[in-house]
Amino acid sequence: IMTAWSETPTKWYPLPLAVGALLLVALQYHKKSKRAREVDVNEDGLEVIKLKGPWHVHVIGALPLRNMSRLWGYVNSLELPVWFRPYGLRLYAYAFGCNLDEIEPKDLREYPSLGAFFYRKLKDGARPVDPAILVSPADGTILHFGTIQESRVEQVKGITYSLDALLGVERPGSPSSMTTVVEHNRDMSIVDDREFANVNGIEYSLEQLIGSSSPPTPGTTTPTDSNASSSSETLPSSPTTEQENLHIPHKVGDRTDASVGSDRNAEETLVHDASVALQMGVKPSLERKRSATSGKHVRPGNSLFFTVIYLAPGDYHRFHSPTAWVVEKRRHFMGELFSVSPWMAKRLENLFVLNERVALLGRWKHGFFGMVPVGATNVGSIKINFDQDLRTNVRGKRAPPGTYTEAVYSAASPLLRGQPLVPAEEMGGFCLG
Amino acid sequence: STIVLVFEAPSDFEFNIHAGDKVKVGQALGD
Repeated sequence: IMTAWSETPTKWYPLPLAVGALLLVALQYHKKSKRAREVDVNEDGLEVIKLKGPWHVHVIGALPLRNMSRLWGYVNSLELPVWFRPYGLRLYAYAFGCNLDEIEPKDLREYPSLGAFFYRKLKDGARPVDPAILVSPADGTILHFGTIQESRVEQVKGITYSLDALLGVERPGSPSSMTTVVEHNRDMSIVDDREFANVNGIEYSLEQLIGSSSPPTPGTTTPTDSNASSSSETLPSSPTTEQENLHIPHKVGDRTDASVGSDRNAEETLVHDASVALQMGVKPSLERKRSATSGKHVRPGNSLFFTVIYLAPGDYHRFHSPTAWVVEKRRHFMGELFSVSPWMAKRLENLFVLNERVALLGRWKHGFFGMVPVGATNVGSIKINFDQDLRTNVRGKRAPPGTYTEAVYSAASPLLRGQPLVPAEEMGGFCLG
Repeated sequence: STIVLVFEAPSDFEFNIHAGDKVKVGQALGD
């Protein structure tokens, strides 16, 4: 053997390029089919989400993370002595890099607990809003971003999870999903199919509200609907200009100015909604016939994109609207509360579909828009300002993995059939525990 | 905690961020 190994001459032959290409194709096919076999599906053909990862991930998975999270929340809600607050909170701020110059209120003695400080507010103007179409909804670190291919979202390089599992799939009649309509007690409705809104009995012309008073910019037709694009409707181009040009008609109908005074809140609401409509570049009468898609069917010329933002313990933990959009529904997925740190994201597959999360689904200027705050061990509670019924990280019997409870916000705005939000508008936040 | 954004946009939409970047509320992510 030694002689043969050392004395046999090596003769090299050229390998045809086609053979090499075929070999690569075969290897790729084998890899893909192996990955497909590894995905477990249930009787409905939906992927079954399981804990996958190295042994230390399974060890962490065996811990009572939800109970730990609630205990953590309780401990941090305990009131601190007033004399201790400046020292304790300054130490926390120093350890986690919080900027105390931008918080409101600035006096640390006004924060009764670490939990209250964690959910702190920022001073007005502390975060200038860029005029770009998509802005950051939170302070944090970009973990990943890109396009979604074949309904798989990339968690880290080479590890993906299902878009259906993240956002939920429509399953009418499924006993495990429950839909409720979140009522917003506003006396405001659309008067039949005409372009008028009724606010506490006063009719407002939507045409006036939505900006016919603004100078139209030639060539900017609404891009949201094939029917709309065939119309001669023109929309102003600059959101800033549009907002500035919005006005409230003091009298539309038979009321006098004096009687309108008591309806200010409803008017402001209407103007806010109209402002969102303008920034989205839509006409409410068309939007009323729309509903959110699941994001699976994009329009021709469009693609699906994603981005993941990680909020570290010292970051400001409220989140804001990333664009002008309308939230049509929320789906609350009860789940685990693993840490979502970059370390864990690299090791635990399906992390973002295993954890408790709130999927807010709706639409923006370009079609489907979804925002998913995902809880973690230390921050299991997710608050949504316009949804007081939402309760996350609660004790009790947990729903099976992958199921969710759903609420629809169609009553929030009769103009837009959902909860309208302007860019950087505060939406909610994460609380300790 | 983490926030995942999933959205439909024209195929020529471009992110102007990089993985690992620190971002603040209201900072542009793409256009």
